[in-house]
Amino acid sequence: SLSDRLQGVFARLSSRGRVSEDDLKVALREVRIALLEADVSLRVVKQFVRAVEEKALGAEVLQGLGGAQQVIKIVHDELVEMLGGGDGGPARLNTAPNPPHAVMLVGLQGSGKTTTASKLALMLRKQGHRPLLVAADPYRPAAVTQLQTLGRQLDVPVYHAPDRKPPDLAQDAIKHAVRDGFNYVILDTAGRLVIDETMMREVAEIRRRLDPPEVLLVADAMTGQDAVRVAEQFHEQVGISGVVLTKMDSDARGGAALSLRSVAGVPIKFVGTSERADGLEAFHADRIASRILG
Amino acid sequence: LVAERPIDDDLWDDLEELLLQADVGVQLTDDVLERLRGEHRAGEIQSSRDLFDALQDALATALEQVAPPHELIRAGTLSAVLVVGVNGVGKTTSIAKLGAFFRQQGHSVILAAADTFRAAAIDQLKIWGERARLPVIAHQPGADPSSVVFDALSAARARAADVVLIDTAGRLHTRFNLMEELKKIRRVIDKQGVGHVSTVLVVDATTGQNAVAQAREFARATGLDGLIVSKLDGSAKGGVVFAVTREVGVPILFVGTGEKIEDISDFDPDDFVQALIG
Ligand SMILES: Nc1nc2c(ncn2[C@@H]2O[C@H](COP(=O)(O)OP(=O)(O)OP(=O)(O)O)[C@@H](O)[C@H]2O)c(=O)[nH]1
Ligand SMILES: Nc1nc2c(ncn2[C@@H]2O[C@H](COP(=O)(O)OP(=O)(O)OP(=O)(O)O)[C@@H](O)[C@H]2O)c(=O)[nH]1
Ligand SMILES: [Mg+2]
Ligand SMILES: [Mg+2]
Repeated sequence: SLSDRLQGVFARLSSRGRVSEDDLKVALREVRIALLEADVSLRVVKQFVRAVEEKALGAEVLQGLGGAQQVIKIVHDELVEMLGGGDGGPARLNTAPNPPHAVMLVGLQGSGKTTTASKLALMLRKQGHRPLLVAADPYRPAAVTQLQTLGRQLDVPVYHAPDRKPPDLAQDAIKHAVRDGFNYVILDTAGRLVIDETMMREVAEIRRRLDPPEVLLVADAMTGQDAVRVAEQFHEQVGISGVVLTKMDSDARGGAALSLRSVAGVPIKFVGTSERADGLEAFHADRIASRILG
Repeated sequence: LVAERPIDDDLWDDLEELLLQADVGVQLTDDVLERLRGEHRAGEIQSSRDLFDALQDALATALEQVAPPHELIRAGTLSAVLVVGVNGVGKTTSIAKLGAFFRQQGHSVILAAADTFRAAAIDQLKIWGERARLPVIAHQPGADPSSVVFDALSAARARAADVVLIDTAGRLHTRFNLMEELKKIRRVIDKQGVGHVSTVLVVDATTGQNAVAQAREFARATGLDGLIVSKLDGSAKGGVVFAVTREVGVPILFVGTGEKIEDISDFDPDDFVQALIG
């Protein structure tokens, strides 16, 4: 673990008293390696290490095991802060001035959007709301059936319309929600590549027409270096208000969490922790920080 | 990077960045660069052009050498391909693509819808079957996946089909009971006296270092004969496959390059490396 490696580094330092800047650089190299191995994107690792270096120099880190522990604490605290800080508490979905409150889900292929849509629907239903699921993926074979099946299992209605382009379908769904008294609309969209201009324009258009209070980037916890590009492009081309990190029940270190949070600058609101509809939890920065540091 | 430039610290740094950002990983990046620095010191690399060629060579060789070639189909017998992997990586879509590919080559292919768990998984494969004009053997959702496999193999014999592609539910390699279920499926196939059986792991090109753990655990459960790297049409480079092939010693057989049925190609190490260091 990083803590073992830092203790090893500090044990080998030969000077007395306060750790020198050069010694600190040796320690920081271990931090860099640990974060890269945890899948934090390189440019985010560099920013992070610079921030830690500043804090460590300011803290007048000492020799020996005490020094190693000081650096670990600085790293951990900085990581928690960069992940959004605090204990998180119950994650809240943004709301519009008036219902229905739209929650739009976007992301790469296979990241867990459809499953997450059903999880959000269950959560809202349990909170006493009336959510409407919207099947706005007309491309993937049986995508609509998938959401309908999930909706039926949860007793949540699913809006769909064959042969309606997703931006039109989304607007129809809002009208339907207003008419039938749904106060939340959860919009499941097709998986897409950030380098697919047509598909990125599609979600940008849906966003433009609906102006949803919540646009969630649904991303896989096992995502590697590409996380920075995903966060950047979805944020620039669509505009996102939050992130859901799925498949956190895997043993992926989850460094993508730091990349996504730091590049998009929006909170990670939820994590997916199983394939089931109740597998959605609030994001806790301190837990993810410990996991990333291994 | 390709333009002629001096071989200095900046160039080594840029190369390190390139490899790390491609998900090659810390250890392998260090190994590759250390070897190239050695070749440079020994005078075997003179220009940045040489350096790039040497890098291309080192990476392509790493993929070719670690794993012996493997054919999914053996002539004159029934070949079964068990497709496995974690959730959402592209197993079902890759099976549709492979099925169409083998059918084009003149094989008689049957698809087995052995993901009886996920919502609309069977529907999804059935639609692909219709599009590719391939028969799909399926039971109802919640059925025992092993019984679907058993049926598909019997059907293959009855219809003299020579290839059975088996779709399985996505599963995290950390889930003991799901990995046990997979072992049971493999035992059912083995008991059927199928002439040629392969297990193929699908790895998503956007995956980071966790792909190594995935490969290790799936290999431990059922053995692996090959890999498919999906979603290489995206911005992710899939560099983790170097660590994966080093870990489990199996060849990459195909790459997925899109969501259409024709978006699959034979794996070519030179093309893959060129796109990575591109
Ligand atoms: N273990 C686990 N599996 C998950 C989680 N979230 C989703 N999945 C699984 O991941 C796979 C993909 O989920 P989908 O909801 O179909 O993903 P998607 O983003 O809608 O996929 P596309 O629509 O094709 O882009 C399915 O097998 C899900 O059951 C999670 O938090 N944990
Ligand atoms: N761009 C791109 N998308 C792909 C590729 N392969 C699969 N996909 C997409 O990835 C998503 C998931 O594909 P599936 O075939 O359902 O993945 P899976 O592994 O069977 O998923 P589960 O059964 O839920 O575990 C779908 O939206 C596919 O269209 C590929 O090579 N490129
Ligand atoms: Mg979906
Ligand atoms: Mg599938």
